[in-house]
Amino acid sequence: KGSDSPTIINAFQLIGMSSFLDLSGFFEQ
Amino acid sequence: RQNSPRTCQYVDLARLAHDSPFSVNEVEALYELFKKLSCSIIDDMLIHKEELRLALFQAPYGENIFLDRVFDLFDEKKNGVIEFEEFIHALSVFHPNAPIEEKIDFAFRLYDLRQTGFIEREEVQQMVATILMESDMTLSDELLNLIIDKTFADADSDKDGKISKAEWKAYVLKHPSLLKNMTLPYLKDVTTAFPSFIFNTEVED
Repeated sequence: KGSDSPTIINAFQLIGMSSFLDLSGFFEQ
Repeated sequence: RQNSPRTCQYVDLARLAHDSPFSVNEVEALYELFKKLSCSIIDDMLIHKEELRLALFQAPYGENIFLDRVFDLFDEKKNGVIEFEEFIHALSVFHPNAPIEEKIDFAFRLYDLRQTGFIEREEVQQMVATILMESDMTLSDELLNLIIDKTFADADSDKDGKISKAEWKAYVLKHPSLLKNMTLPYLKDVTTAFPSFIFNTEVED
């Protein structure tokens, strides 16, 4: 069973989750 | 009229609109946003790093490499503050209609922490460590290395241990979701978000 390997998040997806990279904060105060 | 766009002697609204995806009214609406951000701590019509941090993270204190890079990219003159014109230039990249090449380039410069012209493995490690700390997430070293190995296996096509701008471009075109942060849908409707520009406007788009 399982030639499928689990999908690994790529590093930039992870990095992109930083609140400091979400400039929509400008508009949501 | 205090603080109206016309009293800001350094700003030529029509020129800013002409050189950006924004209309004159949209530039005026962004001026309302700029006024709000630039007087949140020091009322001097300039955005200081603490004010950017407050806007993005609702707290004026604390070091963060992403904040430093965002600030540096906005601060074109490298004089430690963001002026209105710089604010418009940088936000132009985030407009939904801005060319994708500009978004790719901005993201590359953002992630090239040491500004060497490459995104290096150490930089990616540092950024991943920062986001993990920021979000109180812990991952085993093994999983972290696996994530970074896999990322470089996909992105670093010449296998020299660093991601060039051409490799970055090819990589994000394959994974366009990585540019999600480079578009602010709000910018499409900024006059609605900041209707108070109406009280200061001198033009009708």
